[in-house]
Amino acid sequence: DEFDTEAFRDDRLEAYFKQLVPPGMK
Amino acid sequence: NRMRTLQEFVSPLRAHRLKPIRQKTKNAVVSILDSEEVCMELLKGNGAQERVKEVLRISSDGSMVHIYCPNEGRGFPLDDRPPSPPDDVFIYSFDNLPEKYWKKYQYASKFIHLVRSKTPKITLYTKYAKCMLMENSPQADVEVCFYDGAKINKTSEFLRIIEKSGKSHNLKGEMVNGPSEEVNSYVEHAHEAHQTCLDLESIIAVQEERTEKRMSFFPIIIGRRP
Repeated sequence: DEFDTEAFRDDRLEAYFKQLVPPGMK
Repeated sequence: NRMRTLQEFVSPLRAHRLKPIRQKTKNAVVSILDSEEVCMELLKGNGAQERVKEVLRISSDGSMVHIYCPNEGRGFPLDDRPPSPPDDVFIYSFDNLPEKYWKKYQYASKFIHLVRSKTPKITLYTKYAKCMLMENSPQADVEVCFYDGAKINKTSEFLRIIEKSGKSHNLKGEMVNGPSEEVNSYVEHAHEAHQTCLDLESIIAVQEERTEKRMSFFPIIIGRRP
């Protein structure tokens, strides 16, 4: 597949998702 | 021989309120720009020879697509941002985008849908948990993190429970009868918190409509951890 979605599952993207969660008040 | 339309495969993507990210894949770089536009840089060549040969910039509401070939088709070395547009840019709407670009649009849309499923729109702190309603509406994902360590993820397809012990269960649809009474009480609270978030979302959206300057109240955090 010319456009695979495997690259959507890497550590860098996971780190990005983590910082989307509202800061503080964890 | 009915003419197919892109609408049959994908609806216009929506990148409002999404945070910038630049993600490299095998043949492309998909990014969300500061302007909330979605950009795809199509790559040719390998390693240091990788060049951006074509750029698609999709408006944040998915309705317009600007396409250009940097450096008159010779491409540009891959950089940390998309090559800026040259004079000749092809401008298409979602409805008249040539079929040869449909797959690229669908790929960008898949990426945006994934980011929206991880981007909280409403964060509600209840007595027992932090509940996050994500941006990927309709049927947006929900993540409920209980203060005692348990966690529930709800999507349109399944409901996953991770108990304090780390043991996980998958329930299909709206079933409440999980494996034990204790788990059921978590599931019930998650459903209640989810419904409260949906109610708040519609109330706040109505208020957004009423403000003159179309202020955006989202993402919003309601309450705080006890």
